[in-house]
Order: sequence, then C-alpha cells, then structure tokens
Amino acid sequence: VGSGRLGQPAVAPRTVWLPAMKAKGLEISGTFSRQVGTISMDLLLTNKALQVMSDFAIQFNRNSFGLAPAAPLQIHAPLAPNQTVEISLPLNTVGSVMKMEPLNNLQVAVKNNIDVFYFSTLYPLHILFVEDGKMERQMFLATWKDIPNENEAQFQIKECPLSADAVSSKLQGSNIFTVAKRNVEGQDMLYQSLKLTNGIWVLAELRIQPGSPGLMLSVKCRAPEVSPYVYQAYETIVKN
Amino acid sequence: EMDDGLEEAFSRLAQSRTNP
Repeated sequence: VGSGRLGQPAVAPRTVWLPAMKAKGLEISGTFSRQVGTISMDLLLTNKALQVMSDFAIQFNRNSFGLAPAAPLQIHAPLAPNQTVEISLPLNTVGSVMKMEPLNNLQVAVKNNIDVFYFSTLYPLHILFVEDGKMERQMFLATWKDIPNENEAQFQIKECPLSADAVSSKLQGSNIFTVAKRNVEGQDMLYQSLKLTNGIWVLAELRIQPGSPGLMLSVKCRAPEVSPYVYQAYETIVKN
Repeated sequence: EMDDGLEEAFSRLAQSRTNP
C-alpha cells in the first residue's frame, strides 16, 4: 500500500482501527483512498476468535462531509478462525451531514453474527478533493482578493527537498492543481486550488526557496476551519 | 491580450506577497 510516485494519489498505510480484544476477536485495519473520482475504504478483516464469523454489515454515523458506504459490505463466505479478508468498500458523499470534532472524524459501526462493534477513525481530507478542482485563473485572482486576510492561515512544511515542478506534479495526483507559477527573487511561488466534494473551494500559495528544505503554505478559504486539514493533506501528499 | 493581463496580475500578486 502507498505510492511514492509522481502524479499518483497519496495513500497512507493501513492501521488497526478495531483491535481484536475490543471486538470479540474481530480485528479491522484500514485506510482510505481516492482513485479517479471513487473514494474507497480499504479494509482488512481478520477473525481472531475461535468461531466462524458471518453476517457482516457496516454503517457510518453522520459526519462533516456526508461520507457513507455506497454499497453493502460484501463478504461472500463466512470468515473462519485465523482467516483474513481484504475488502474495498466504495464510499459516496451523499449521506447525512453533521459537523464533527475533529472535522475529519468518522464513527463506524460494524456488525457480525456475534455482536455490533463501534470505532472512530480520521480520514485524510484529500479523499474529498475533486477532479475538477482547478479554478479559472481570473476567478482565482478575484477570489484570492475577496477572501479576507483573517481567513488566511500559514503553515510550514518541513524537510521537503523537492523542486517546484516535482511538488506540483505530486499534488496534482491528489487533485491539488497549480493555477499559476511565478519566480520572485529566486523563490518559486505556486498558486493552487482545490475543491471539496461539498463544493467548498480552497486557494493556496506554496513558496519554495531553492536550497531550503522547507515549504511555506498559505491557505485561503471562506470556511477557514478546513485549513489545518488541508495543511495535513499537503504534508501527507508531498512526503508520500 | 486578456491572458496577458492575467499573467501580469499573477506577477503583481507574487510580488506583493514577497515584498508587502
């Protein structure tokens, strides 16, 4: 799992979301990915109990961006003790919306023939970055000017010794688009846009100083509470 | 010519951000 190649979407390695000792022997590990417009929850289910597991189902609580399973959890045969099954559950964003704290928190219920189990996980915001997130240049300039300075957040991305073009290409693989590039006094400045599945636009300026290993990210958005999660996404993508 | 205006506007934006 994971891809370090340029232009490929960033995918984090799976982590354990539900330890077997908390779920009567059912262990669930997972990660999230987005591939050409399809969001997936990529799961490994392991039966660490002494009995067979069957009748699996999954449900999400209401969440900030309406993430919901787009299909039932399909496990075709009962899961024998010590058996593991790998599942890619397609998700959509047309579920019920309720603002969560943190914003990217997802509460999940999984049922089998033994019981119902609950866990929470955090999803990376970039699974919500849509493919048509490149803003028109004129619109970008107008929107940048229009969003008040109080809505600008700045972040440092440390230790990323990549060129402007390499960073731009990596980010584009996860639907962060470079609208314009300038070089001022030796600094590369990238103006970038992205759009979330709920239609929120995010504008960014990324500064790259040749010879300096860090990047400076400025984020402007009409919904500034998303900015720290956008920064986290940048971190994950450029370091993937 | 319109695109030249946009090019110029981005240059001004980048300049203003570097030397506010």
